[in-house]
Amino acid sequence: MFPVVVVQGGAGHIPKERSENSRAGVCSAARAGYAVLRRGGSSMDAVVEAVSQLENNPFFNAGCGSVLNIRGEVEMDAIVMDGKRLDSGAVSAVRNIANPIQLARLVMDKTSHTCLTAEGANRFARSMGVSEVPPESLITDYSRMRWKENLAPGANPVDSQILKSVCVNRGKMG
Amino acid sequence: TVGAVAVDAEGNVACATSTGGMLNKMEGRVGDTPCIGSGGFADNQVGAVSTTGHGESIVKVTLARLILFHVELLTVFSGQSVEAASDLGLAYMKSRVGGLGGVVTVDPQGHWATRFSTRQMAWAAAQKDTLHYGLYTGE
Repeated sequence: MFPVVVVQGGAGHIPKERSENSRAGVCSAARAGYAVLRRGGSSMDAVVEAVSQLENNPFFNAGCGSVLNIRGEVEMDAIVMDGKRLDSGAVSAVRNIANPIQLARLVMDKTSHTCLTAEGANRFARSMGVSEVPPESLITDYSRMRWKENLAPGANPVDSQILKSVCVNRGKMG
Repeated sequence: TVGAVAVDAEGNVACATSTGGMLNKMEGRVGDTPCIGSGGFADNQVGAVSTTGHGESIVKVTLARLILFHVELLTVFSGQSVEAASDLGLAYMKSRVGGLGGVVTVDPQGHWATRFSTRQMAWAAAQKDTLHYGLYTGE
């Protein structure tokens, strides 16, 4: 048996001008995760390290660089699972957190629950000493540009009824 | 979406998946990522999977768990690979709900696969001090 780390940076269409950075980003993340294993770290330590790196890389849709919701805001989800005891932790719809994957691990390690959501997850983050970041720090020019492009002409972003006609076949990939 | 799976020196497997979700999604929309068995699953007896793609489709077929179900069956009955199991899961999602996506999969022995039904998926794998990576089908 040979230890291994395998990472993915998202499926779908990757514009040519972003392909090299995407390639470099996943390679760097895999190396970082593998370095953890070589130091004797656990598979859980390795995947959290690899995914944290990808969250910090603005070329990927997670953490900094996340796509925006209809209101132009970042809402992020994350999960970890440990195969040894089937332990799991997750967060959903969290804001202002640089590394949701680390918060998901805290849910697994520090609570008896499997998933915390929205403001509850953010409050848990504060109680764990996880510092919040300004919302703008997670938004890139590219994600804002795509958000604007995918708004229907004249659409009110707050009106969720419009959303169905806007998003049926555009930007379907998460 | 981004994600990772790993096997350590003790044969323990783990998965992690993180996402900003879907472009211009409704406020409060949650997809597959934080759902056990959909955005990821890990079990030392079978392997680990992290998924990406159309979240609503992935949830409907619980893609990560489905692939590990195939890993289990293929290993027991035919000795086939994590690659074949990943393809079976993705094909089922495409045929049943029309969803496309990608996965990274490992088994506890360190066999691994990166498979996708979309045009592209950025991926990389490190094992035995060697780095593998790709973006297009066949890479």
